[in-house]
Amino acid sequence: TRRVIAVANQKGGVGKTTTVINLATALAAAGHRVLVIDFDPQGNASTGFGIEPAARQRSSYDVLTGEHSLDEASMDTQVPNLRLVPATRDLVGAEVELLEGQRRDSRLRDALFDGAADAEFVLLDCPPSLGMLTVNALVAADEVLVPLQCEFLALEGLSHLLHTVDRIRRSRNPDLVIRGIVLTMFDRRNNLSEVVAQDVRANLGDLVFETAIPRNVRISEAPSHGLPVMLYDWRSAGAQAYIQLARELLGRYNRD
Amino acid sequence: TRRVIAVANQKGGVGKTTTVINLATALAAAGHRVLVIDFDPQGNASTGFGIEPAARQRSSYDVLTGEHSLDEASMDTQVPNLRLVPATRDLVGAEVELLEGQRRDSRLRDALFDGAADAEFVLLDCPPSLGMLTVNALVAADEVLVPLQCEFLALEGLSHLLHTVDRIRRSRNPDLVIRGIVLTMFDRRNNLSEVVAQDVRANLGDLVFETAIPRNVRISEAPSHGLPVMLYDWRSAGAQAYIQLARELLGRYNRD
Ligand SMILES: Nc1ncnc2c1ncn2[C@@H]1O[C@H](COP(=O)(O)OP(=O)(O)OP(=O)(O)O)[C@@H](O)[C@H]1O
Ligand SMILES: Nc1ncnc2c1ncn2[C@@H]1O[C@H](COP(=O)(O)OP(=O)(O)OP(=O)(O)O)[C@@H](O)[C@H]1O
Ligand SMILES: [Mg+2]
Ligand SMILES: [Mg+2]
Repeated sequence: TRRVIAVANQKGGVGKTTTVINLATALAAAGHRVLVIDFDPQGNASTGFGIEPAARQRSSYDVLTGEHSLDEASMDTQVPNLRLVPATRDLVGAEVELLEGQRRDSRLRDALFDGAADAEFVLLDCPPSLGMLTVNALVAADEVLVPLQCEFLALEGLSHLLHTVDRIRRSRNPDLVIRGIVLTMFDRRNNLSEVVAQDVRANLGDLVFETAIPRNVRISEAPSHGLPVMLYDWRSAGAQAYIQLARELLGRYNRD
Repeated sequence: TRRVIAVANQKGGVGKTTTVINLATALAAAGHRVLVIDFDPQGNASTGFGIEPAARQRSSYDVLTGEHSLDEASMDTQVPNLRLVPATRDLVGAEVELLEGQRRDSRLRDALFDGAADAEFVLLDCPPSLGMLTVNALVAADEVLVPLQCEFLALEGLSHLLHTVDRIRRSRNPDLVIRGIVLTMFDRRNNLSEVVAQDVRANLGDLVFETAIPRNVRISEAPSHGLPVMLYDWRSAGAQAYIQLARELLGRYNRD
């Protein structure tokens, strides 16, 4: 079976890209074949895997416009078992261009229909908005993973995101489920993190993964070396937390 | 004179909203009449001033559609000298709706033509994208302030943002200047902050404000009380840094 997971949250800077890069790497290290699709015009997931802008000959933009198939646009990374469809700035234009075309919100779903057939996991890194790119990802996905920064302002948008997922499930993608909410940048030194974490767990219970990702400077250093944190410093608290998260995610599949 | 300042950066979570709320409050405390326009569908700036969603009867969306003038949509806040045009979720639709209309990227500029005449500063909080809302803000603005988080991934998008500002200056808004780059969430304990700060100062020199905003938990606690950090805890390092930034900004006007 193949699972397509959209990693989404319209709030900016909550750890979407970091979660895609490091969860994908942990799943690949456990022997699963993984494809990451960078769907953010910033191209941060592509950078995090060490792919320079000049090396992104084919990209997720080409897949959306139909110029290349998913398999043509995907490339190897330094991580065994892990392939990537990189993002370029052109993607900024896609928000506008997609609006005028046919089947505008199912372009990615159509591409996944006959592409990435041998991947066991496909992870989609979404931009910080609920525009056309994120809608395409939610229509294409089987499940949604929501990184939630342990900050007050990050809580504000959560209900809006969950309503949007509901709306897409009812209108465009009946099988779409929320796989879970991942608490990120959890800082034991600061009371606010604990307050937010308790609040979210009280309201959403089992939907929240037990594994919380700690704030850990090795995580934010890794992208400057073009490496996932597991390859940069696998002993770090950050790397270990993402390994733990991958284990918990796989456990949820066995449970259901 | 009136100065319209767009606070923009397509990278998410870098401190745009925090900078708008607290710089606006510091300028108001210094006796200047300030208007904040919340241009982000998340409505975080409105929340940061304690305006509940139910109290946002008129909003920046109504101004864009022409249903209300800027002056009709603006409201008082708890901060003397500071008024706000709040944001609601409707704004998400504006990205799409604006595309189909006339004068789609100068709706805000048109509204500012005969609105907010008595404000000395108008601060625009932009969403984390370079879509229609941010373009509208850059077309309407006299100057741009760029919050830059001291993180590697945040550096990546800076040149793209500066090119976008250039493009808007050449095609739509010849007087648009970059007022400066503000380093945010600077953490003395972590080497990465220092490396990023030195790199940016070496490349952009005077464009970077001397005042760096430290990572300070009181800043992230303040929005949960609906207060700018100056009103929540004016002795905190965060509040003092924004007071200092306001002073430095005013100094730049005297200098030029
Ligand atoms: N657990 C963590 N500890 C420390 N730093 C982190 C952690 N997770 C993410 N970061 C850093 O925080 C910043 C924001 O994370 P990231 O870019 O992954 O968020 P995002 O949600 O993808 O942002 P955007 O909304 O711009 O796409 C990055 O500089 C990243 O390196
Ligand atoms: N100097 C600081 N110290 C500590 N926390 C901060 C600081 N500046 C901002 N924050 C917190 O970091 C988070 C991101 O900041 P903020 O929401 O202002 O960024 P933004 O760029 O407006 O995000 P978005 O891209 O989603 O609009 C918020 O939870 C905020 O409270
Ligand atoms: Mg990202
Ligand atoms: Mg904001």
